Amino acid sequence: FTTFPGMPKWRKTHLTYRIMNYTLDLPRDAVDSAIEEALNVWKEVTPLTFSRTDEGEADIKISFAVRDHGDFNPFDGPGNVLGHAYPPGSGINGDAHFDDDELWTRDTSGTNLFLVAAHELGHSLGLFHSADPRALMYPVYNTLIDLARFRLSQDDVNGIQSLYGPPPVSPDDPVAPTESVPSGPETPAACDPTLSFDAISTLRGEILFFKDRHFWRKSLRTLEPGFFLISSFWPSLPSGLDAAYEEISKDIVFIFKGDQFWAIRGTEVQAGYPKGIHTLGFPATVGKIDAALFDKEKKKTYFFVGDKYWRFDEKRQSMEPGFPKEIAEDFPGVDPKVDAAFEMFGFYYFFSGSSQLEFDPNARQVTHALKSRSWLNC
Amino acid sequence: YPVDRAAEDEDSMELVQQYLENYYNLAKDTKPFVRRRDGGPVVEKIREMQKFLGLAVTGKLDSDTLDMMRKPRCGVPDVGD
Repeated sequence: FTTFPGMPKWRKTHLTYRIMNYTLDLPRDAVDSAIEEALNVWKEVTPLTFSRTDEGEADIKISFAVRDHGDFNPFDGPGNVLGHAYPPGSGINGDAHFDDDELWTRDTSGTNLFLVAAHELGHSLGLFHSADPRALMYPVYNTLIDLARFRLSQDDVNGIQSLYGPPPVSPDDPVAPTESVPSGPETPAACDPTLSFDAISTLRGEILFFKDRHFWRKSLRTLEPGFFLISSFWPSLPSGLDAAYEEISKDIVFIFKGDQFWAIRGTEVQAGYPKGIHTLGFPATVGKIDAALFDKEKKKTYFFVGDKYWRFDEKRQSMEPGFPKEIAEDFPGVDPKVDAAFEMFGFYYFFSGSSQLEFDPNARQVTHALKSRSWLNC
Repeated sequence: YPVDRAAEDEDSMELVQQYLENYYNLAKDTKPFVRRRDGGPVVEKIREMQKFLGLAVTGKLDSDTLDMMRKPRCGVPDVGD
């Protein structure tokens, strides 16, 4: 890795960003999501935090432009230069510009906005280019990348931490026990081709894959997932879960088993739980749920039960009218029964047995078919 | 055919000059690159680029190097100020 000459870096750890305008290639919420995910990539491995502002000055101003756009660094039309960004500092420094003559997409059918944004924001934080072809900060765009397996290379992590150091361990962060659980006859094997999951949830940018009494904890910054007993983090939780999801704006993970559910923040199970699932608005005929996922743009949670699904409005805290609906009706290609599900990069990931489907909720179509174990670096 | 060849050569020369000026700090007033020449500032910069991007360091405009220069990339330089 390299840093800019003179090693400019932010002298504070909380930065503001503002999206000045939008490309017409994507819905606004997809741009918002891509930028937020791109900042999360760096937030995960540093003490940096980011908050968005929609008016006035911001440390990092993000804009789309074509050809000459007032910074003596004109873009060049489709292809070649995709974007550029300026090192930390005031005014134009810290800003990131994207060439709107590219076709910006959520997947890799065009130029993937998340990937280019994560790279350009690396510059906004003080990283220059890397000579490591595996690094996000390598200057040439990798058209072959598998987004589902994206993670920072060690070179990227070394680079950004040379400027800002590692993330602090916050008191309520789940501190991993000293060692992962040794694998043994009764523990599930990550690379078993028939591997299926009980439940999956994100947690502060990581992904938790629950199976029987254990779970894998996958971070975007590390190749290998950690493997732990559920009871080593949450002694009061049951094993063999049915479903789980993270209500990101509340920093809470909801865990479901049978007709009960728990709320956890970090390692703390919240008081007043478990509660009955019927308090959420399920009819008495529903004895348990199969899977749940939270869409952070819509602020709605999808509950999957057999071949049907419900949608819960997290803002109103109530089940939406007109449900249940057939899964096949709104998620064409996703077969019931769903074992587990989660949302990341604006895609929904559905797991059934050893198979996994990546679903684009805007295009309303399956975009990838994978093995359930694909996130565990098999 | 010879005319196309010359035109193609002309394109690659321009491409490499532009690329090295944009990303490898080649001075803007450097004399245009001549393919046969084995030394000089442009050849040195080609070597520097090939090394940074993980290509065989030949100092020559081989097809791998030309392919790499045509790939989409970030507009921030790879070296220099």
